[in-house]
Amino acid sequence: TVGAVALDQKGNMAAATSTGGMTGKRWGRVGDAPVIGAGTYADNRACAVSATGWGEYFLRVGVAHEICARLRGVKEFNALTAESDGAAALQPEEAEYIADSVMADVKDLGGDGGVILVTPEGHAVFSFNTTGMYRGRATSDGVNEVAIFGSEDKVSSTP
Amino acid sequence: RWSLAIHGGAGTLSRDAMTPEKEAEYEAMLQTALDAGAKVLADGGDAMDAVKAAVIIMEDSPLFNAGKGAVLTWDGDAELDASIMDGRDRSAGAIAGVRTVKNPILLADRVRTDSPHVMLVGEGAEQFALEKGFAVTPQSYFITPMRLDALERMKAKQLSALDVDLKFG
Repeated sequence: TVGAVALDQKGNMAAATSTGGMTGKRWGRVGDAPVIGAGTYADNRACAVSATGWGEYFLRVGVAHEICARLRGVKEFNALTAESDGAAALQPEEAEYIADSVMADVKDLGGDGGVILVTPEGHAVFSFNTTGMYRGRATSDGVNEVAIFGSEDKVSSTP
Repeated sequence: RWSLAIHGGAGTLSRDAMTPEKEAEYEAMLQTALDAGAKVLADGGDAMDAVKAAVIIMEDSPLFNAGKGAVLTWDGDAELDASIMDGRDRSAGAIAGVRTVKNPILLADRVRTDSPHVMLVGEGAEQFALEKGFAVTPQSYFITPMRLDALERMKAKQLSALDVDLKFG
């Protein structure tokens, strides 16, 4: 599976995902990628998400929409309280926490994989519960990095 | 301010199975895809164009499980799925089970822009592709030795097709 998420200079966001599914699939099996809400979601109010992994679990959790919905809730709460504490903008730690939390939900059900997301504030976030994820991010702030492995020791059989 | 993130799948190789040469090959292709999307954004282009630019490069690379080099079904075919969504208006397009379209992400986007629907599957999606001028790409384009080997290894474990589909809830 491959995917991309982006925030442009006008503040608009987009998400895209493309896949061949799983080796040996039959019966017209469809995994996460082509299902809006599970593997792909974009909403200027919240974030843009693309996923990879055991699609059935992403379908059951509704991963991409779940992350966007939680982020939108945080942003709305921050906006409500901004007048008192001035902290309306989403912090990268909040986005990472929410992405990790939703991926933990996938893991609890027995699934694995990962997500990429960008936020309206320009944060580019990864979360995965596999050994690694082929990934990259670039921002106007000068970030430009690609990587494969992470620090976890679980190996996925997901293609 | 702009921002871009890409992925090329998760977990196909353990650290032990990854050679330095292979790792460099993957990283170079990821960088190429990242650069393509980043250029669109740095030049003031739309997020939608940026994600398509990045995904097309990975679909065209045999390294990743999408487009050319996609994994194979039990019957040895490439069967492709894709989706795309625009955060401006939450317009979305998706296709599934397509076998003849070189860049499925572009067909998903045409579903978004040129059909009244969100998701088309199988023969219907391919008929839509033909009507919109997409070239018919032969299966031989998508199938690579690496994916054929993977399917053969799976079948050599004496799994039945039923075993492959047992799981997941």
